[in-house]
Amino acid sequence: SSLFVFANKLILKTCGTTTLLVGLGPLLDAVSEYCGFPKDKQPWRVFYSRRSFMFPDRQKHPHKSWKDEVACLDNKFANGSSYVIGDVQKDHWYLYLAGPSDDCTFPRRTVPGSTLGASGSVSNGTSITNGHNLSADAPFDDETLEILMTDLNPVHANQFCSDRIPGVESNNMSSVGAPADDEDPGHDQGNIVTKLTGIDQIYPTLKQTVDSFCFTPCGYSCNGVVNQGNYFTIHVTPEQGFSYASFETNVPAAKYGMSNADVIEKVVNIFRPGRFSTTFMRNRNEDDESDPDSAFSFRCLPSKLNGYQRTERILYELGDYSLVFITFEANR
Amino acid sequence: STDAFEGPEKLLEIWFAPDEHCLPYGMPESGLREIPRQVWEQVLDVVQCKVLSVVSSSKMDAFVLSE
Repeated sequence: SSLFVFANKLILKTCGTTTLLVGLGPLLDAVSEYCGFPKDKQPWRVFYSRRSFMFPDRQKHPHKSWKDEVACLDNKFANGSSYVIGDVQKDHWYLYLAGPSDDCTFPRRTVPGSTLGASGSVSNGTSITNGHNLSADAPFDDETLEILMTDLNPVHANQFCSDRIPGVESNNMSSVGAPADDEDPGHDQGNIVTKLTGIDQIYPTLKQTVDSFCFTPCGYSCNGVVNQGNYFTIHVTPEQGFSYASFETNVPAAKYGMSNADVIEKVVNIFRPGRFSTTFMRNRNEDDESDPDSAFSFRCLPSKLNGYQRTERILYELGDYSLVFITFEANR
Repeated sequence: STDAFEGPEKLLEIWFAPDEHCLPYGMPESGLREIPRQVWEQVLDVVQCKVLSVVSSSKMDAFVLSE
C-alpha cells in the first residue's frame, strides 16, 4: 500500500482487507485541523477506483460491495458519479468521481508561477482572489496510467518471494534505492528486487528515488519519486492461484520522450501476466478538442502487444477527463 | 486457499486545488504537507495500514505502507 502527499492533493492506495474509506472522515478532519480547509467545503476533485475484488466476502464494510462504497462516498461528497467499466463477468473496474459542488466557492491563494495565473494585487509574492470557483476549465495537466495484472507467470512472480532473493552482500544496491527507516531486511531485499527485476529501468533516463520493500514470505511494494514531482508505485502479490501486480503512475511519458505503450510493455515484461487491464485517464486540453482521436484515444495506449491479444477497449468522456480502458490476454 | 490475499487495491485521490500554487486561502503554503507524520499514522491506523518508510522530495512525501 502507498500514500502520496502533495501540497494540493493526496493519493492513498491500499490492498488486502484494509478499510480505506473508513479512514475518509479522519483524513478530512486532519486536513481541516492542520490545513484550514473548511469541513463544509467540498474538495476540488475526488477520484475513487478499484478493480473487481478477488475475494469480496473477506472485505470489511464498506468494501464488500461497490454499492456500499458509493454510499459511503456519497455520504461525504456531493455531485458524485459512479461507473462500472468493462465486462462484469470478467475483469472490470469501478470508478467514482466528484467535482466541486455548486457552493465550492472560496478565496484562494495564488502565488507567482501558478499555471492558473494571478489575479488581483500581488503583495509579498502572494495574491488573494476572492470568491472565485476553482473552475473545471483551469489549465492544469493531470494523467494517470494504471496497469492491473493477474495470473502472473510463476517464474516472474517468484522474483518477489523473499526466499528467492540473493543475499544483500552479493549485490550492488540499486543506485536509485532509498535509505531505510529501520533495520528491517525487507528494505534491502526490496532494493535488490527493484534492480534485479528491472523496475528501476522503467524510467531509465529520469531522476528517481525508489523506496522498495519485500514482505516475508512474499510480496513487494515500491514507491518511485520521479523528477521530484511525479510518482510510480508497484504492488505485487505473487502467490500462485491469486497472483496479482499493479503499476500506477502520473509520470507524463510523452513529456519525456516515451509513450504509454513503452511503459506498458516494460511493466508487462516484468510480470508476464496471463491477463491485464489498463486504464489511462487524463484531463482534456485544447489539442484533444480539435483532434480527439489522434490526440488521445489512439495514440495513448497500444492496440498490439507482443504475446498478447487485446480483448476490450472502452473510451469514456467524463466531464473534463477522458478515460481509456483496455484489457489484454496472453497468447499462452 | 483459505489464506489467499486480496491483491487488488482501493485507490483514493483527493485534490484540494488544481496545483500547489493555487491553494485555497487559509491553507498553509505547504498545503497538505503541513500534516505531521504522526497524524497520518493515526489516519492510517483506521485504514489498518502502518508506515514502513517515507521518501520526500521538494514536491511530495511518498509513504510505503504495510498490507
